[in-house]
Amino acid sequence: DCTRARTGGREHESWPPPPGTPGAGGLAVRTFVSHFGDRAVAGHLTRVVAPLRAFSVLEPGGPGGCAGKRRATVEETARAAGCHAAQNGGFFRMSTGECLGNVVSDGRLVSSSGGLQNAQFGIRRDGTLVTGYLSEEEVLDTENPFVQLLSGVVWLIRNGSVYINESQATECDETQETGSFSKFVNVVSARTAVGHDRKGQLVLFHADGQTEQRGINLWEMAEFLLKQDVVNAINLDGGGSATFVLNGTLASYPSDHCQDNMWRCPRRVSTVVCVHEPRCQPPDCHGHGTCVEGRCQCTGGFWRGAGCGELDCGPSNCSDHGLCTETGCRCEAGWMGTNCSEECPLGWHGPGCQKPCECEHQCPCDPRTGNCSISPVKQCLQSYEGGEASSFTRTAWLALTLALVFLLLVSTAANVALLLGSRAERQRHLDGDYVYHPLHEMNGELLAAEKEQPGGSCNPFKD
Amino acid sequence: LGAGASSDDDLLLPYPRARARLPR
Repeated sequence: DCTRARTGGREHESWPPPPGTPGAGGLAVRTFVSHFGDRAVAGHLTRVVAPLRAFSVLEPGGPGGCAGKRRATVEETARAAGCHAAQNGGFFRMSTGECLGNVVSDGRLVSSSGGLQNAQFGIRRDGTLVTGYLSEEEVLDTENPFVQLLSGVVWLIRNGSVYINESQATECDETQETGSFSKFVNVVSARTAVGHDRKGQLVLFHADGQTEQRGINLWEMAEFLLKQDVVNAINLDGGGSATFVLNGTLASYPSDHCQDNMWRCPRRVSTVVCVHEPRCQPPDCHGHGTCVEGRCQCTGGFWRGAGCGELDCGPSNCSDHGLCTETGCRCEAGWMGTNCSEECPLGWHGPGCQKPCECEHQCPCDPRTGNCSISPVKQCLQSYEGGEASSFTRTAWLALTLALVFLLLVSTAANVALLLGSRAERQRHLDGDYVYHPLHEMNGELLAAEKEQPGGSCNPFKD
Repeated sequence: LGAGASSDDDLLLPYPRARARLPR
């Protein structure tokens, strides 16, 4: 078309993603041979349960194909990407291989048409399915960016109604010979389309044919899709480009001739629409898990969520005293335990109570800062000083007591000794072995006889 | 497999190739 819409909003439909379970994947490929007028037409209808994770727009021959203006058969591109089912995608300039229209492939903006008003089909990051016309600004949206987007020509069905006439008015300027556009709409040929059904499942359509000889026109394709409960759909490249590939192998009858025109050969086209194993969201599970059949299996004990992008340390959530990390709760200073619910034991402080206090006399410190100058600690120091003093007093008292006890013991011992000593003395006097001193006064003159007696012998009967 | 490149002879184009139209 000739009109560009750089900014503002354009006519399009947004369909919320299907509520499907995260692990739901899978595709259903149906083959048909239907009658359109007097023509029998063969084709395929493919439904994708989880478009956000199982559908991709692919560049020809892989990433960089559009920049390199490459062309490749759908088989080559599909095989390389492991597509279960694949079809040709957007239009391209036959002479140069340039990809035409908007292209977003697996979250990468590959090319922008600068707002040219042709039919668009895309999937946003949140899974919303978008069909219709977009301004350049809407294509480049970063809030809920497109992860897949490609351009076609003619919006076939809008909200369950055929929308071909309206498309012609939008996508074809009146100055142009309408002949070619109108012929493009009404001629029978091989056709492809992409859209979605009422359940939010992505739908790929392909019909074999040959321009002006076999196949269907856009009105017949729209009617067929309506019967298949498709609510929005756009028309993609057809004619010799129409190709359907199943598990990497051609499964349709292309209309282009080979060099030997006895045979038909699949055309080397540009972008490809691909249905693959459901990928995880994001494909690498945020680096915290492995993707198994579209489900992220989180590694480590604390990564959770469909994409292993959320940390979960349990309902207590670290008791608001810590940060949930991939190794569990990392406690704030002053707290410890698997849920940071335990205060530091006395004498320890810091994150996870890993540091010993460094206050005098092993006084406890502030469990958060290790500070020794807070009141409870001061009390400890005072009581310690006080305690020291009191313990000094206690020691003094103890020493004094011991000294007194010792003196008491000594004096007791001395008294006892004296007592015993005197008693022994007396006893000696009483029991014999003793020295007899006659008393002068009592006995008057000493008897001469006695004078001569030596001290040793004693005359017991003397006394 | 496959019989080589196609001859690109079944063209179905929405716009005429002849005249490149300038965007309005």
